[in-house]
Amino acid sequence: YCEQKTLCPYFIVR
Amino acid sequence: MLEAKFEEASFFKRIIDGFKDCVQLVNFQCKDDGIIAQAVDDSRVLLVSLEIGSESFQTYRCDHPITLGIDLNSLSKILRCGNNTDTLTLIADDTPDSVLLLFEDTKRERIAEYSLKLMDIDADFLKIEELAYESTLMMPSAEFAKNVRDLSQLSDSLTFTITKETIKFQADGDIGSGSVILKPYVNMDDPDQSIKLEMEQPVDLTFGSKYLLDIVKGSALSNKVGIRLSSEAPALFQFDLSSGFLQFFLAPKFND
Repeated sequence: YCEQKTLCPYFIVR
Repeated sequence: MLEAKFEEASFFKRIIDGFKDCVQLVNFQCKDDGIIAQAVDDSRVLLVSLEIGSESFQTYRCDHPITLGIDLNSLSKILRCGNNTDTLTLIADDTPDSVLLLFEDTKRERIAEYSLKLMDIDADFLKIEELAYESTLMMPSAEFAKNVRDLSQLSDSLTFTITKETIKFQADGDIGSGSVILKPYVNMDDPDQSIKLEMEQPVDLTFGSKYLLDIVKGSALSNKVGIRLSSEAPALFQFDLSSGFLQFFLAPKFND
């Protein structure tokens, strides 16, 4: 199992 | 006033079908040089970025920047009403509350006209900087789609491993495991079938199968897909249009 990252660290996503 | 005419309605339909399953509410920004759109999926894992250059249209005119807030489910319903070989013209005034879709069968002088209500969509438009990637690969989009669909049956995660001369897609799941290994390859007769690899640094990244399954729906737009990978940035999957592109930025999973 690996946890899914979000785009937030890379793009400013609301 | 926006008046944007596609030579074939099927072209716009393929673009919308390419990303309508991962995002629903999208602002289409119409400017003098074409139409751009961006949307992030609800889980904030996948970003879609579309650019349709004015040269992709038979005729294109946009005097003022206009934003069309569109529910893609609704748009798809209307797009299904047109015939693939009809021309399709999008028409909107400068402060529109709806967009007109005009399907014309020039041979039969058949005209179908639909009006789609627009929505106020509160979404940021991101300035996507050119990112540095460690490996770039270009391959036939149909082959990439098949690999993703095949391996996704085995696991909800797919691992992409790029080394100097090798591209490896791998799935490891409860029922078993699978991998596809590709090498760069030049097809002189059909260059679109070639596989190109530029590796600055080896890459080993894991992505969610469900997002990849959405991304490969863009394969209907182009024979080739460009894939750019980095451990420091979201992966970029790009399908080129004759003028413009459909891009997907996908955040990886934590590699454990």
